Amino acid sequence: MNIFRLAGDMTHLASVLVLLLKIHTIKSCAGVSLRTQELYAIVFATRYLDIFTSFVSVYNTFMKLVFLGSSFSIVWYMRYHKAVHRTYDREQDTFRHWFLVLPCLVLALLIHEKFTFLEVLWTFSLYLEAVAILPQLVLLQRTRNIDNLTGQYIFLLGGYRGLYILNWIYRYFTEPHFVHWITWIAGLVQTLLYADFFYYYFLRFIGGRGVE
Amino acid sequence: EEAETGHDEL
Repeated sequence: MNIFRLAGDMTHLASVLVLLLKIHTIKSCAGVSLRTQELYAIVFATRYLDIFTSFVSVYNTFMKLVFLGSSFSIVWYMRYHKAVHRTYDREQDTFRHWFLVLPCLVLALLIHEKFTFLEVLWTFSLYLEAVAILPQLVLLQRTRNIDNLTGQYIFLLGGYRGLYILNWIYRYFTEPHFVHWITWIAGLVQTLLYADFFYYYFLRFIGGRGVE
Repeated sequence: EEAETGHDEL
């Protein structure tokens, strides 16, 4: 573990806590894409399949349970909780996110580190996570301005993988044979997709107004 | 910290 990865995990944790806070306390998911949340639930479900078969550390297992629990409960809230569901913007959240799942699965079957069931699904989760934010970014474009909590959520979610890139650079220089091109490229693509959002976020943030 | 799948990151 290094400071970059810890900062990345804490940023990721903060993003799900901000979203849970918004949904649980003010019972609103306005501006939040259910489709992105569904994709993230699939990302964690396929990435943490080894949670019971391979123990890495208490921290690792605990964080996996937190991310699995939070992503599925957010989907549940947005789909089935009456008050929250009422604030879901179904008409605007129309990105065909299932069209992202199949290409990621095919790509994982073609490009992976090991051709085993767990490894292919793990690689699939990497590719899917790289594009999972697209429905949310499209929804953002349509709803124009969003409340600060949603803006913070997207900012933190985009930032965590950027910190992971620093972690990979650090590990590359400190650990022999630490080379994971697939993870690195997927992580880079994922972070670059936020570039546009980061630009506007910092513009508005510096301006002191909400994110538009 | 290496898991059997080689993945020690979240």
